[in-house]
Amino acid sequence: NSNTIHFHNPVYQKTTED
Amino acid sequence: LEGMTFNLSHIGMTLVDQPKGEELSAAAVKRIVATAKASRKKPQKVAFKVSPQGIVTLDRSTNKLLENVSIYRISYCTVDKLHDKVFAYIAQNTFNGTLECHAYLCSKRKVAQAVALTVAQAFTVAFELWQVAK
Repeated sequence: NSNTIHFHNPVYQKTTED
Repeated sequence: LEGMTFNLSHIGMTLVDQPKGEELSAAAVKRIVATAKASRKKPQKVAFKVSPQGIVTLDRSTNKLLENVSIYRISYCTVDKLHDKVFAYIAQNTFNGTLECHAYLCSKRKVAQAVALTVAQAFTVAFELWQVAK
C-alpha cells in the first residue's frame, strides 16, 4: 500500500507570461 | 499567502531523471541519507519558507540565502515512506535544467507531514493564481 504522502504540482513548468 | 517557515535540517541533494514518482523519490532519499551518514557531516540547519511563490531556504546560523526555488520549478514533494521524518521535493534547476531532489530532516513525522501539506497548499494557491492570470 502506498501510504506515503506525495503531491504533484499542477503549475510545474507553467510559464508566467509576466 | 504570505507563507510559512519551518526549522528543518538540509540532509542533501541528488540528481534524478524523472520529475515525479514514489519509487524514484524513495531511491533518491535513500541515496541522500546514506551519503549524509557516510560523510558524518551534521545536516545544515535551515529556515525553510514555503509560499505560493515558491520555497526559500536560509542557513539558520549565517542567515545566508541557500535556495530560492520558484513554485513553477517544483514538480513533486513527498514524505518518505521509510524515513518518515524526511521531507523531500524535486525541482528543476533554473540554470542547467537538471532535476534535483532535496531532502530535509524534520523533528517529527508530524512536522514532515505538515511541511508536505503546506507545500501542497502552495501548489494549489499558485495554480488558482495562475488560472486567474491566464
